Amino acid sequence: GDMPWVVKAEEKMKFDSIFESLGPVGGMLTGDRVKPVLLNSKLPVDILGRVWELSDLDRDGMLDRDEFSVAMYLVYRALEGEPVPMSLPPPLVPPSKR
Amino acid sequence: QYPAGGSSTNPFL
Repeated sequence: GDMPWVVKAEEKMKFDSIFESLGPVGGMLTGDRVKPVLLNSKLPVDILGRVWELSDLDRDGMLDRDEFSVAMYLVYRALEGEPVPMSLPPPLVPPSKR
Repeated sequence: QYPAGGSSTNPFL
């Protein structure tokens, strides 16, 4: 659809720079690379597990830059006190994955 | 959801 992605351009640039700083291989970050970053948020591990479930859209155990942005978006919102949804709302699905 | 006997793709599980 043509629904705007909830991750705005400015926020996407920030998430992309974090993504690049973690040393993606072939445009992907493995769970081992992403896990310590999410743990840094100090959010409960069960919440972070759900963030991963919602972000790894193709369930390959790795995040590309759009999936990583979904993960970071959910973590930042959770830190602001918003609950992490049980399933990914359509506006949060990256346009490249629809 | 995960392959039987296979490991999870979720690093937090």
